[in-house]
Amino acid sequence: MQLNKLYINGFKTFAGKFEFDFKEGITAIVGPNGSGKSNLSDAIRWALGEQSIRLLRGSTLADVIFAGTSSRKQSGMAEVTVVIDNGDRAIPLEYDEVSVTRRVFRNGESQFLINGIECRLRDINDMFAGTGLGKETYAVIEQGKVDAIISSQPNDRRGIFDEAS
Amino acid sequence: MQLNKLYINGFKTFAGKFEFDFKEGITAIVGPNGSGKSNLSDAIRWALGEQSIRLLRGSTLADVIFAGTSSRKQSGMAEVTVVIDNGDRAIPLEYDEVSVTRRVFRNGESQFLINGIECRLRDINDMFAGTGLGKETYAVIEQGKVDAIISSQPNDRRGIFDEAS
Amino acid sequence: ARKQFIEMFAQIRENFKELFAQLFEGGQADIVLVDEEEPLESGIEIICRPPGKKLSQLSLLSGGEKALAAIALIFSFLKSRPAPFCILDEIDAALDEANLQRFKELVSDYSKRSQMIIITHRRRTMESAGRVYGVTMEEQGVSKSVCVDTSQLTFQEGMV
Amino acid sequence: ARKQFIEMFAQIRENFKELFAQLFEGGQADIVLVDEEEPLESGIEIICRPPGKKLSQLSLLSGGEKALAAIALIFSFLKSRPAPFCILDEIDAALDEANLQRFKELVSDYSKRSQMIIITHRRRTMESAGRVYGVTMEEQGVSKSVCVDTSQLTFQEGMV
Ligand SMILES: Nc1ncnc2c1ncn2[C@@H]1O[C@H](COP(=O)(O)OP(=O)(O)OP(=O)(O)O)[C@@H](O)[C@H]1O
Ligand SMILES: Nc1ncnc2c1ncn2[C@@H]1O[C@H](COP(=O)(O)OP(=O)(O)OP(=O)(O)O)[C@@H](O)[C@H]1O
Ligand SMILES: [Mg+2]
Ligand SMILES: [Mg+2]
Repeated sequence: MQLNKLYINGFKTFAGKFEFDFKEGITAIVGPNGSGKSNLSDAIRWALGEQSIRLLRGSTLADVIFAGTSSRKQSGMAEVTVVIDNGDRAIPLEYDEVSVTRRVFRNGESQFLINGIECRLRDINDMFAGTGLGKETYAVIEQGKVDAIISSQPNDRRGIFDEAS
Repeated sequence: MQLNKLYINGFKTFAGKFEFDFKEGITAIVGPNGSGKSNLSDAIRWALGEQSIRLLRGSTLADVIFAGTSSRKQSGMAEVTVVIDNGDRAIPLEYDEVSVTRRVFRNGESQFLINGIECRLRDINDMFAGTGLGKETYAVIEQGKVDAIISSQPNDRRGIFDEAS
Repeated sequence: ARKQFIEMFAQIRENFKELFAQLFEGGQADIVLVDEEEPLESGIEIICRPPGKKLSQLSLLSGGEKALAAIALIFSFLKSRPAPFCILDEIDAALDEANLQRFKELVSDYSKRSQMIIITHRRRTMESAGRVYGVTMEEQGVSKSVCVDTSQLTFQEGMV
Repeated sequence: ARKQFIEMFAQIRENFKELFAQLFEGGQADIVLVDEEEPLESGIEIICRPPGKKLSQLSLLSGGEKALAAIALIFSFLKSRPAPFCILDEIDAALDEANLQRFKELVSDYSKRSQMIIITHRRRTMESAGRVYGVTMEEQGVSKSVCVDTSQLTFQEGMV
């Protein structure tokens, strides 16, 4: 199981349609301050079902939709699709690739899709349970939060241990 | 007014006696992780009267005393002296240099001295009032806290504005 | 569930001890259940002692030491429970050059088990990547990205 | 006290607008009293808009943008009320190379008013210093320092 492709449209600073290919091994994401690197990581977390507005750094769910600039109109919706390699059938579905899509519209309405078929957030959470990519994942570390686990209180550290078992 | 000299003895990782000369302009402090750079900045803040144990990263006042290593005994006390140039008489005392010393012993007893004469913490605070180096100083920025002022709530931002007026 | 947790915890603990000593080139680390009787509810204590230093509270560790200890813990999880992919956003920001090199080696090592996506400004970390995505803003406020294969790149100091 | 605060606040505000536009090469910033009636009690709102972007909440700013905005604010205070000396501990950690250069120029400029003591791992920032103190641990757990005059130094990438 690994990440194969990422399609983004209208999510934060990604105003148009974008496609990213990922291979195995290490991919580095580089670029100037404020150019959109952490927004990419937010897009992946969001597509996998992230509900915490605080983690997405906004104050409403619609804050992830491209807000427009002095020369471009705002987008009406944000859509992100994550395509995961399932050759090893880690996800119990009969497909070599599984795609997960999330959409949100300005009116707050949101949709989730697995391989193009509409589903609920619960179905996505069930799909990723036990892979390490669940809610308290240890596999996605946000900017500036690397030492949060070291600086937190003993009782607040349970999350990532529960995720792993 | 500027910092001329710093004498450290037994403060955190500075196990022996140390002397630092400072000139005007820019002094860079460099070195590997964990070597003692931020401890230097803690030493200066501490000598100027810093009382917050949390800002000094310990849990008791005696945590600033050199705790010993596998090959050196712990120190019995920590002492830091800051020598400030007073040629411009910004501090209303008839001296070209003013030295501020702070000592703490393992039993928790602490002493403050101005030019070698014992005084109270209040005297030191009064001396630095209005120079920008008071309690809520905007002139000493700890590691990892640069964007704290931007990320804090509007009511919590008063401190540094009150310091400046 | 209780048995599963205890087994997993013991594995992570072994990994953490090993990885900490590897990254710090010495020293000792440990993770301990605050309440052994209730493993499924208990808080978790983390103990770190960099080489040559006395055991001290975590709050006295330096910025770089805390980041390195956290990296050791994160990779302890990835070792026992490799995730399909892993996104690390500037976790190397506080590291000095020597620790950056050790981090780079660790990442190269683990990239055989889990796919690694690493956001960084540090040249040394970029050098370990097989592929680099450059994200820029040719039009102010709008992101654009371009993919470069690292085999054709030489990293200049001022590049990013 | 009230009159003094209002005057100081107005100065810092002017400085912040200017320094923000200088560091971001455009954009707008402002500081506003939440309650104009009670200047001595009121909270303080900070507004930042990087160039070409729509006005947004501070939380949406990137790590580097937040650090740069904070640097603009810190130096706004130093401009109106220069402190005898200033200690900055790795405030350049999140900056990219271009912003590091702007920061370096700002620090050089302000070092004429206040003495600057800067703890850093970034080479570009070190290059602006007249004097460098290297702090190391030849004996594990014990700090040692050595002073080097920068006129004899050439910074190698791997030096620190
Ligand atoms: N919905 C949105 N529409 C338009 N722009 C947005 C939206 N949400 C966030 N932004 C912009 O995205 C920028 C932040 O991007 P991001 O955090 O990805 O930067 P970065 O590349 O990670 O930078 P750094 O290296 O400083 O961490 C901010 O300037 C913010 O204004
Ligand atoms: N009282 C003490 N006695 C001995 N060692 C101490 C004491 N207090 C703190 N230390 C040690 O000081 C070290 C931290 O030093 P410091 O924070 O100055 O590092 P630094 O040079 O700033 O590193 P970085 O570049 O990672 O920020 C820790 O390893 C800690 O154990
Ligand atoms: Mg970022
Ligand atoms: Mg430090």
